[in-house]
Amino acid sequence: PVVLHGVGKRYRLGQVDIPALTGIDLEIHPNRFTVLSGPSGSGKTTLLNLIGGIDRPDDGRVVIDGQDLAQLDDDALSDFRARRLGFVFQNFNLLPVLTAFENVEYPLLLTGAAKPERRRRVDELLSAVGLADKAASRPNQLSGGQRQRVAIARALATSPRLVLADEPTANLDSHTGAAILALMRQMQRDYQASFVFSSHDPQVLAQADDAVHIRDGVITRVVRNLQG
Amino acid sequence: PVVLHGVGKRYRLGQVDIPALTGIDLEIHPNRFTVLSGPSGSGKTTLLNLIGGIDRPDDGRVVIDGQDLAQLDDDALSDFRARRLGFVFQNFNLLPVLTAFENVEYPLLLTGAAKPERRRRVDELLSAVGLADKAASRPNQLSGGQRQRVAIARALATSPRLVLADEPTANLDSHTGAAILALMRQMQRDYQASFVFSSHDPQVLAQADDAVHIRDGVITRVVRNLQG
Ligand SMILES: Nc1ncnc2c1ncn2[C@@H]1O[C@H](COP(=O)(O)OP(=O)(O)OP(=O)(O)O)[C@@H](O)[C@H]1O
Ligand SMILES: Nc1ncnc2c1ncn2[C@@H]1O[C@H](COP(=O)(O)OP(=O)(O)OP(=O)(O)O)[C@@H](O)[C@H]1O
Ligand SMILES: [Mg+2]
Ligand SMILES: [Mg+2]
Repeated sequence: PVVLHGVGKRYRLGQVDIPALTGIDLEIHPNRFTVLSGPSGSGKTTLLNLIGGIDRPDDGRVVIDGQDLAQLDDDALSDFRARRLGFVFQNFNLLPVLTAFENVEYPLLLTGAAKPERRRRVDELLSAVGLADKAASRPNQLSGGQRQRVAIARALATSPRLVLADEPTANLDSHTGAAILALMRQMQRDYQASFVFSSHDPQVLAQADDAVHIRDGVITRVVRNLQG
Repeated sequence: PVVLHGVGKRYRLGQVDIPALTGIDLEIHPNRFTVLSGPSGSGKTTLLNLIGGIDRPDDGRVVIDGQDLAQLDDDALSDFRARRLGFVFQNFNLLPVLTAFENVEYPLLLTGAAKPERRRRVDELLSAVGLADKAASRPNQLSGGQRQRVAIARALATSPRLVLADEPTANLDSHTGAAILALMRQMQRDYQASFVFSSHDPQVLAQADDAVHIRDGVITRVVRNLQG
């Protein structure tokens, strides 16, 4: 559902342009786990932000379900994202003034679901990430990994068609990480959702249906697993 | 050089106390890599903060090189930390208004080293973590892993006797993580330093001289490697 044509992104540093991404041609296949793999600083977060419409490219086009994101003004893009996407960011995922429950509930407020239905959904997700007992806690009362699990629950709240997760299992022990991946795999089957992860975790790469290898802002290799 | 006697830490949540650590008796042996291993929420960050004097226990005593930290008032404790310890935090490591160079230089300003000596040391450390070309960048211009590498360089700046690192290789690809561990191992030999890491990274655990397994705020097992 996602196609990138000749996408480029640069950051200005004084007199110089840092090429964060160059000439990206990429197709994200639907209903699969796609993993962006590459060294620190290679451009994974930048690429995720462009796919998710969090940022706009300097060159090329990002097209999701036939919609060229460049045709949407900021309000329309924001609305498009809220309805179709779920995000786990690398930093600053949660609203510090809200509890874990309220953070996970937040995307559901935008969809018009009634309170009893929201409560049921949030409780289900918090249990799935092992944090039912932390529903009333605020982010500053949670460990690094616990915050990440709340962020993952929130990203899945509206059962979005496309979930973008930046290093979702960083700060998680392998046991919790495996449980999170299994949850996302279940979501992918139940809701026909697509997942795009950036990750350094070999456990995540092992679970990938497709792997996009990126280095110094260019794609070096794409591996598609064709069975199953 | 570090001994904990009956250390406990609780967090107050409304009417209830959350026991983050209970009955911790632990000896950190000098000049070794000690790894704190345990699931998300088990108490690793809390324990590191107590060892480093960033926080004070509710029960028990923390003794570093014979100094009971409870005998030091906040100013004396702050001074003790600045001279002897190096830290890599799980979050918010760097000062956003300073460049990578200035962030790494900062601890050296407190030791009275002259500018040419500071410059030499900072350049050496930035090269060692692979970020010589990012010396003039600010944290918001760096990727997650790049910020972490700057934080590691900063923790090593004053060649401290004790380095505490919370998840130092999270957000780093395995190649960069291995390079960072090798750098720390070199520091440990050259400067007779002790390293205490919390980590979920099997690569870090494999490098450990001693492993402290923690679960639900208690130590379940300590493994000392006695050869070499
Ligand atoms: N400021 C706080 N207020 C209340 N509870 C807290 C606070 N900080 C930590 N806790 C709780 O103490 C427990 C231990 O937290 P800690 O951050 O030490 O875990 P951790 O082992 O570092 O986890 P992770 O691997 O996820 O970083 C957790 O249950 C956490 O919710
Ligand atoms: N706001 C910015 N200003 C300037 N340069 C930036 C900015 N954001 C990112 N960069 C640069 O773009 C490059 C790619 O960064 P990006 O965050 O996409 O990497 P990454 O693959 O996610 O790395 P990591 O695995 O460390 O998170 C890096 O060289 C980084 O320094
Ligand atoms: Mg990143
Ligand atoms: Mg922690």
